[in-house]
Amino acid sequence: FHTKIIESILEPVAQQVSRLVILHEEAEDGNAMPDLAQPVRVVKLAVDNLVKVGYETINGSDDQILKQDMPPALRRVEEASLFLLDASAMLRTDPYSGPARKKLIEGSRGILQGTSALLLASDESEVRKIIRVCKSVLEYLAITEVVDRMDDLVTFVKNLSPVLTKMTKEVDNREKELTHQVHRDMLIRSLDQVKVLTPVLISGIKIYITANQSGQGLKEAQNSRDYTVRKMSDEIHEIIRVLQLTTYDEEEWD
Amino acid sequence: EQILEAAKSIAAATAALVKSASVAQRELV
Repeated sequence: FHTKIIESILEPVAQQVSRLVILHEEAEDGNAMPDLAQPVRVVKLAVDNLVKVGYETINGSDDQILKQDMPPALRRVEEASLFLLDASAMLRTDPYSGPARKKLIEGSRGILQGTSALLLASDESEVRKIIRVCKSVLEYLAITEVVDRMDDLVTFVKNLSPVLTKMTKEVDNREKELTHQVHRDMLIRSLDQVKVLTPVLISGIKIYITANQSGQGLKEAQNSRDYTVRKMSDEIHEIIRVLQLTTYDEEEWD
Repeated sequence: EQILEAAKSIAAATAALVKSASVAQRELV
């Protein structure tokens, strides 16, 4: 689980399911199962609520990928809850039923997998929102070359500042939410670079404007400004790349 | 946010269910 919130939700249930699987494998015949009708009913109510909330989220979103990813996850959870209902009914008839135990495990696993897929789809949608903010910063950086007067620079800084602040805040929050330390470090490093380079860029544009007016050192000023723009853009592209990573890649760390 | 809350409820309910079943199994092991 690559985020702390997903980990905190799914890790306890994943552990319980694993334990049940191990116990089932160790004691194939098993003890008599208690009546699971009540806990299964609680799960079914929670599933019905998730399905309702899930479709409301889908209908209220303009994220096409989310609209595509969420329904299969919801179906998975719904199907799994039916397995649990079946298992519960079978165990009422025969508390030693082997097939019922298998259905119970399959249903629990299905709930875990479906909920995991759902949370992942929702999380990826949130990441795409952050990436959109990053891309709007990139768009501003791309128009740096047309800033050749001081009043243009004032407008440029006025427009760039809020979107840059938003990007910094959102990437910063995201970094704190990740479980993989390597990914967190990568985001911190790139974000720090962007913060350091921002005043360098503004200063570089100023020098370019002055050089443009005086006609002296224009080429050097332009090269220096463009170099800073490239560096900042590269760091933002790196942020976008890392934001999309969901697994720990050993080789990448090496 | 609503999705997270709904997922938390499912996870808690499923964990409780599986725990009930595990207790019965564990007695034998």
